[in-house]
Amino acid sequence: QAGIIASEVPGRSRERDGSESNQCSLHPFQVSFQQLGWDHWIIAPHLYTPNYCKGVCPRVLHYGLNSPNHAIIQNLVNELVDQSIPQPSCVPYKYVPISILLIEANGSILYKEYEDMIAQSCTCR
Amino acid sequence: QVGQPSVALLPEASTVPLIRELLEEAPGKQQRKPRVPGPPLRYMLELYQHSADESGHPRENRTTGATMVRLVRPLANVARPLRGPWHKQTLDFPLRPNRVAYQLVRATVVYRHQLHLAHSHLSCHVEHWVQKSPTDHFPSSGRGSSKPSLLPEAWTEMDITQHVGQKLWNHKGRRVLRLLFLCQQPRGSEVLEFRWHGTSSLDTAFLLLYFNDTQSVQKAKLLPRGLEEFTERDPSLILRRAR
Repeated sequence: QAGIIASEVPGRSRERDGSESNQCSLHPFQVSFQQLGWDHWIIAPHLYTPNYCKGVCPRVLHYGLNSPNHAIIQNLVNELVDQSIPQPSCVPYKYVPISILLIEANGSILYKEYEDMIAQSCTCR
Repeated sequence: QVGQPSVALLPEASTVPLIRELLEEAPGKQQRKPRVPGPPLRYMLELYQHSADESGHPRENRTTGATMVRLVRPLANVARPLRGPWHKQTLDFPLRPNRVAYQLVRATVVYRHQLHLAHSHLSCHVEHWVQKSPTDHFPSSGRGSSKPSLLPEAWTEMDITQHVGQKLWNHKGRRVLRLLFLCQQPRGSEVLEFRWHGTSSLDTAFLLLYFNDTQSVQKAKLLPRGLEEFTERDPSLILRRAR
């Protein structure tokens, strides 16, 4: 079966997975801390861009998706063995931190770097 | 619920680091944002602008040397007017017990070394408070007193890391760091009787505590340099090799 998969015409898998445009990818998204209900204690920044990952995970996962081998296997299981096992999910792969200036309940002022607050790339897992 | 402005934090969510911190650090929604006087807020805004861009991304060339900097203001009290050329103000800084996750890397006190009161201008410095009369001064013009670009002219930053150190730090419950803020009238000037009208301790000094998040310190150590560079450069290489 490996031969068939390897010679798979990308277009066919796209038929099943929809067009190129809805493949797993990073989408920019910006919120204000006011929308999150935190503006009464956050001084800076005013806007925050967490971004998000969205899209389907095609059967033959291209390299840019940093997917583990397991994701390819799970796709095959979903297609060839048991459809109740879901395809891999499109989730963040790399994150970057954000620096926040905030006021604490006792009036102290805090500069703090929070890890993993902004999605920088996506993967199928 | 959509449109619900405040974050309804689920009880079990407190295991997630950020949510746990929100529960601890964020003043309650009903609580007004505490009023913070000029110099401390200005100082921290400057520090923030030097350390992060307008989107909040930490700058590569930031110089704080810490992932968290807390500005602690002294408990409000007003100096006791004294006779003679000296004026003394006791500054009590409340210290929270240190969370295991953070390591104190530096502590400094930032204070006005010049004060203009009534018709005179005083020169001031800070000492750590001892039971008996203050004898050993912090070197008021020695080690650690620096004038980083963040500070307006009349302010000085004094390193007191040793003084704060572990002895004050790992006790449970609230601790108070007590310092003395001493001002002297210029020599030879007519000794004026001052009343420190409203010069509360909130305007004369504040504490800066620099921490590193031990997890990120650990993470940096976990990956030997080579592997870290390797994964950074091209993660798919690892995958290909595994294949």
